Amino acid sequence: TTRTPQFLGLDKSADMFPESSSGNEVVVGVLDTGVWPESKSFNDAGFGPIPTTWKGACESGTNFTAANCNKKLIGARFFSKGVEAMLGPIDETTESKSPRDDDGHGTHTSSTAAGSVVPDASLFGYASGTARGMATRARVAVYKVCWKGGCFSSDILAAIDKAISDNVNVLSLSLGGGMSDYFRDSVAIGAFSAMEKGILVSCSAGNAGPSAYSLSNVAPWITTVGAGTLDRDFPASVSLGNGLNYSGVSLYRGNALPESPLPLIYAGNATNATNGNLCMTGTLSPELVAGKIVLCDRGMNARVQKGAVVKAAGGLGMVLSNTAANGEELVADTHLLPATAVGEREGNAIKKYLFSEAKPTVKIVFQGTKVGVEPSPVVAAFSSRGPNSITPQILKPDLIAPGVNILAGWSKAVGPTGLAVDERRVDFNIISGTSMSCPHVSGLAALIKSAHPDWSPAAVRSALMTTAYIAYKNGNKLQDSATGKSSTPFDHGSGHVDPVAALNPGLVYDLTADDYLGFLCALNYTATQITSLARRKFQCDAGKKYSVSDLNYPSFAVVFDTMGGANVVKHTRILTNVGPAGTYKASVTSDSKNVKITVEPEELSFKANEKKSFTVTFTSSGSTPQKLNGFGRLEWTNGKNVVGSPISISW
Amino acid sequence: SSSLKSTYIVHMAKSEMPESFEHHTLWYESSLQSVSDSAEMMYTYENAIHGFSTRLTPEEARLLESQTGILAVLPEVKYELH
Repeated sequence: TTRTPQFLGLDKSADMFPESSSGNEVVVGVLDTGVWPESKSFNDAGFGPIPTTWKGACESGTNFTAANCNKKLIGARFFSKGVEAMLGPIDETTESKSPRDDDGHGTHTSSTAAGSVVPDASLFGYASGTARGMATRARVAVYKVCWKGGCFSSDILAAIDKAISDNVNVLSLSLGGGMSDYFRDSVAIGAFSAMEKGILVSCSAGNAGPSAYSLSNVAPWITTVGAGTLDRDFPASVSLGNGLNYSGVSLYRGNALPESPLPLIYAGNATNATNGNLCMTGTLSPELVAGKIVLCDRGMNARVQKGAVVKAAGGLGMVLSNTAANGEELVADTHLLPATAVGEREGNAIKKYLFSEAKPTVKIVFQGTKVGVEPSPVVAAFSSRGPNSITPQILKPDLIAPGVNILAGWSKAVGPTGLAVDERRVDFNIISGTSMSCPHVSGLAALIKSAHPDWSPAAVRSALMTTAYIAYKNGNKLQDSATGKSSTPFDHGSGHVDPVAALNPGLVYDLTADDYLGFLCALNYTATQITSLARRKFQCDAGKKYSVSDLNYPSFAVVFDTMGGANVVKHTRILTNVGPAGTYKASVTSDSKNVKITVEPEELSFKANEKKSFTVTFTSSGSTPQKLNGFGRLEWTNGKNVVGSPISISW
Repeated sequence: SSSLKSTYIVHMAKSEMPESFEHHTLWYESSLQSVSDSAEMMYTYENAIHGFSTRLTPEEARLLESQTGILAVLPEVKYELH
């Protein structure tokens, strides 16, 4: 990526991360659509011998041999038995039955996590700069589990199975499969085993936002990553015949439009189809759109597909308008024709002009790349939101990371739009999704792991979470693109990742596999269900009182019973000092007047490596408030380190 | 009929493997063969879970799930890129 290293402060702190030079080799495993090994992001210049602990392999298949791997890309496997059993044999004329990436997504995610440094990267000149992954010195192992027909659980589980025995250190999964209980979800099941082996598993939260309860990958042993924006934009404004201008975004590069304004038509008025306003394939009338710029509404089909539909009908350009579902969030695309995307408000204003003017005209002005956009980050509207639908007492997502308009490596088997008609080929592409934010955290986790090789996955996650920020430099709270207002812990979790701070978190909330098994006991899982996850006989202790709220998680999700009466919920936690000896003091803030929050003790003094416990008591006044969610924050500080935890309170 | 077969992930309780089996894969195969003459193991899982994936009819899956040593028989789920 060309902007996130600066945005995250990695450019100023390269010498703080020891990475491979200290011998603490870290391998990031990525389960995705495979890899384009010729990408410069997998250049192995300067890499030493492959770690002796590495047990992985580079598997051969269509257009892929062991020679495609090197000292950077040290593993490449593919898993297709599941997809082939379901959909029939893979057609090797259209899809590589090998680790080769025919889609681009896997090359993008793996290069984001751990791509090498590539000078002079850009997409058609947009977002130009030096591209690099988050952990440039980490090794990459790809596990192809996603095919044209989808990603199937039997293949995903087989890939996790192999990744564990290969000895990866971090697993990155930018995929999800709805909301099922942990013992039915193959990603959660596989992630549990990986976690037991010391592997940090980072997963995307999903793109089903801004609806509540829209998260996937919510198991507490998974690091769940939502998406935020960068301080970069690609403005392409709309200039109407009446002199009014509206801002939009675009990554179009190609033949320019004429200097003079062009006629503008609404797709809904250029079709006989009921959903013609959406510019679905074959719905636009060529006689009506030829030589014009077409205004299409977002929804149903892919955004770039709409551009292709307009082009095929003879349109010269497109203005793509958001609807209420997307609000004002703009996602830039590499359209096949001159096109720009505008927000719902701008789209409505353009439509108002269009419907009131006999001969409406428009110009699209492409302005290239703009950096320093504020405020940033803003929580992406598409980023999935809490509460956690499986276990409301565990706050998810865990944190957010850059996931909007991210430049990273791409496959040469497909154009940047992914459309079959797109014959352009690029080294880098710019795309958006929690798929993009997840590998950022995977790579940053690899950096933390290289600096602290003895830390557990939970300790690494805790460091990333407790040092995440929730306010801009001017003190204002992070915003939510979906509302334009302040975001909440249900949107951003612990906040936006700050890897430099995560390197020295001061204290961590650590967890072991047995802690998670106790959590499953608290959920009243049956012995069979627990054995399924644990792969060993585990009996909940009948004499022990298990509590979900006692899982040593770095955040607090309090759920009050609405059935009346005063209500008290206690959360007990254990902090481990990973810094020098010192004294930390607790402070709590909350926007919920109905709940009293106390911390006992309020002060903790630590020796080096010492563990200390504390209890947070949440006391509801008894009446259920009109607003059913409240939010707050607990911070422990020694004057230097701030160990922050978000609090959500629900009735 | 094979057209009705779907993929299932079978979770085995390895600790309950009868001593008569020398290797767990033999036990897996034996368990599978007890409900289906034709089903084959697609993957054998060693680290992520103890078990295997295979193609079964719903009736075969139900029968397998009721056997001793079988923890769960979960249907294949399709995941999507984010």
